[in-house]
Amino acid sequence: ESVLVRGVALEKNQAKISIDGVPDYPGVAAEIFEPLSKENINVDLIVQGAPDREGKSEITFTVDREETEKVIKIMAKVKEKLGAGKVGCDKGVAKVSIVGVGMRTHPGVAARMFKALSREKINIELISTSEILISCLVREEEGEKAVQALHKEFELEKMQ
Amino acid sequence: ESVLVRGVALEKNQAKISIDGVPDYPGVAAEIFEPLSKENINVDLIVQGAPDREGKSEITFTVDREETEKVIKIMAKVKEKLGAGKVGCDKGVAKVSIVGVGMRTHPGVAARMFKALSREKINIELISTSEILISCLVREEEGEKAVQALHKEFELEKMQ
Ligand SMILES: C[C@@H](O)[C@H](N)C(=O)O
Ligand SMILES: C[C@@H](O)[C@H](N)C(=O)O
Repeated sequence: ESVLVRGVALEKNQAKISIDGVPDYPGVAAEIFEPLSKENINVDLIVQGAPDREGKSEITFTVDREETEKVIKIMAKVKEKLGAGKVGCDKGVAKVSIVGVGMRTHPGVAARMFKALSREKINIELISTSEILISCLVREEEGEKAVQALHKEFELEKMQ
Repeated sequence: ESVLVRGVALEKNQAKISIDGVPDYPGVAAEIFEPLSKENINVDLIVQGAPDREGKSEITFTVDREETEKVIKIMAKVKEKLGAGKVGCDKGVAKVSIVGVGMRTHPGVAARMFKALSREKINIELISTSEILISCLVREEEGEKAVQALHKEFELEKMQ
């Protein structure tokens, strides 16, 4: 199928939460996200990459900014329970996403997105992708500039 | 909107590639993915979480298994160019995904997926999510068991 980049989306009302030094065995991810779901916290992105050199994992996720205090309290207990490392919280993020179809069979799309952001000297702080959505977190103050750079790169009108 | 988990998908023909000790400034992600796209490598998942304690980043991505050797060659040059840490390659992964809509406004879906896998003692090695797709990498030999656990949890018929 041909690739179609349909639009660029910007979200500025999120906070990025991370927990590191997390033990890497079955049940740990559930231990983190079940308490959040019990409190009806909406979680948007979740990323977990490769473990660190000690075999510990790190999970980063985004929530609505107004939930931050509630999330921090929950995560403090989770960290205790898991014997995890440190919980980080960053409210200064914006999520910039490219929405498309068939992006997996078109290797260049993610590369073009990353290149377009780098031309504006925008640092990419988190990446989470799927075939139809490539999302990056950038500094909130760079959000509008990021969107414009992507509109230009993909020759798009502003997504409504 | 109400959440609708539509199906579970399993992919067994992938390899997980990671690069750590990556400098965290604009242009680096492009440096990694442009050479891959030049060689027409299809990249599926890309995850980048929070930087490590030295401020270095780590990026993990998946490619079709038959591209592995080609990718490793490209990544060796990239690592050199970036002064990065180490390139890892793992062909023993399966990708298990939940496909749905409105999953973000239903905090429990990811938690239920993680819990269902943990009940089968399946370790989650990577997570990448969006509103309509939650993907986890597990050991390839656990792939079928993971799919069955998720069908059971979400009361689904096998996705065609
Ligand atoms: C770190 C976390 O994902 C763990 N591996 C689990 O399976 O729950
Ligand atoms: C690590 C990588 O994502 C880097 N921060 C960049 O912007 O390209």
